[in-house]
Amino acid sequence: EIKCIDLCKTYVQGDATIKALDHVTLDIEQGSFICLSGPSGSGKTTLLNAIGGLDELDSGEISINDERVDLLSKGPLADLRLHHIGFVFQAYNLIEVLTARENVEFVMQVQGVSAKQRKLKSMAILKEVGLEGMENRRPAQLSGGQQQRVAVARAIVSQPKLVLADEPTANLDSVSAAHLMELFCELNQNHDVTFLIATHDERVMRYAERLIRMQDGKVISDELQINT
Amino acid sequence: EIKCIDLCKTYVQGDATIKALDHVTLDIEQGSFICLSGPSGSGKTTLLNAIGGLDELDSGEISINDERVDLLSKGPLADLRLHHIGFVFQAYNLIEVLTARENVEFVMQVQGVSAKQRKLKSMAILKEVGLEGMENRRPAQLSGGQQQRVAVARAIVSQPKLVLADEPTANLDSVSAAHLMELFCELNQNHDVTFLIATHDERVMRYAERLIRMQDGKVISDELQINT
Ligand SMILES: Nc1ncnc2c1ncn2[C@@H]1O[C@H](COP(=O)(O)OP(=O)(O)OP(=O)(O)O)[C@@H](O)[C@H]1O
Ligand SMILES: Nc1ncnc2c1ncn2[C@@H]1O[C@H](COP(=O)(O)OP(=O)(O)OP(=O)(O)O)[C@@H](O)[C@H]1O
Ligand SMILES: [Mg+2]
Ligand SMILES: [Mg+2]
Repeated sequence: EIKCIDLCKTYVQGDATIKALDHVTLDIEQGSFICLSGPSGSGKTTLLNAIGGLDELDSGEISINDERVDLLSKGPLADLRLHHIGFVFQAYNLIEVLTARENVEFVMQVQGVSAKQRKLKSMAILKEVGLEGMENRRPAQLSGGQQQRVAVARAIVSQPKLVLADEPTANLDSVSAAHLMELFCELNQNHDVTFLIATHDERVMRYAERLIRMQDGKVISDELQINT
Repeated sequence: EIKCIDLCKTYVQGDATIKALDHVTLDIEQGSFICLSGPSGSGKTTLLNAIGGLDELDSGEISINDERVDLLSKGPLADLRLHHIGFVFQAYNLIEVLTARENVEFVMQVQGVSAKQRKLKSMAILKEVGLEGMENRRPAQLSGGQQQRVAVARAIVSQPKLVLADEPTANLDSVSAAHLMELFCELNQNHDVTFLIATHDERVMRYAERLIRMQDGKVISDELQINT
């Protein structure tokens, strides 16, 4: 479903060369539930951004369902991201002037979903992530963990085929984090949504059927695991 | 050292009333090492902001060394924050156009520290938090966990008497988080710096000599614990 072949991305800073991605090759099947872990700075965000078409590579190929993502032009790429990929950003990237509900409905609006349907779905997902009653608040009126959950709700509300989540539980307590993982599992099991989750959180890693570890831009291990 | 007496802060949203702080009373001695935990939305950030003079209360008193913080006017309050309090923000609040080193030196510059001293201290603290070699990068050129560590470095570089840290390890892997906690402990043990750390991270809570739990704006437990 997702094929990454020999991905390389290097930054040049003064006279230093930083290999953010160093020959990364990966195969991900539809319906997988995968955690991506590794030290701060190991390349997790860079890999998610590359797969999500948000960042260009220096070399290598990325295919989603046999379509070369790295070769797509702006229009088709935006289309792919709009209809097939949900992205939870490490820094949330919420729109400050919109309410929580408007942030969640934003993508559906661009997709042409009716106002009635948008409202049903946004209210339902906000309730699922524990934000019932807060839909009319703007990000600045929400706690850090509440903002994070709005970012998650936005990414999954239209049930994309692929969810790329960058540290989605960083600011959540254990109960909220567990609820979120149950929600992800439900989408994965019942709707065949593929999850690739970058995380430092041990609680999250326990849900993964496969754990990919990175270090210094490389994949240093890639193992199946039995969920507890 | 820090006295909080019956702190109340309420937000009104439409016809809903949110008690962010609901009669919080606390005593914190100089040199304490305290963790503040609780569910997302329980009031941790609101409490830290109140103590740091960043947010006004509806009622209640806050004294730092017998000085009423909640009564200070803008000038003296800014002075207190500049010279005595280091704040690690949940969203880092780094200055995007400044480099990591410039962000760390910013406060010292306002304090009137010489350029030579600023450079010595900023380079040393950046090395301590594992960011050696990255001092000339701007926040956008750093990973999430690297940005978080710049925010920490900035807060502690001038060894303030009180450090208020809002989820300082949220985006860090276990090794980086442990290093940070060792650094905090060293400052606490050898320089008598008081730490009040809001966190969801079990790894962090293990270092606390006292654990304060919040829920719905209230302190629901406040216990000493033996560090492991
Ligand atoms: N401007 C605001 N208007 C309305 N409610 C607010 C506002 N700011 C904060 N709140 C609410 O106050 C409560 C406490 O927020 P606070 O940010 O202190 O929580 P927290 O414990 O830091 O949460 P987290 O762990 O998610 O960071 C939350 O329910 C939050 O939604
Ligand atoms: N614009 C840039 N210029 C230079 N180096 C960069 C730039 N952007 C990222 N990097 C570097 O690339 C490496 C990988 O970064 P990335 O954000 O992918 O790490 P990460 O695994 O997501 O880390 P974290 O867990 O802290 O979020 C890091 O060393 C980072 O400093
Ligand atoms: Mg990252
Ligand atoms: Mg908070």
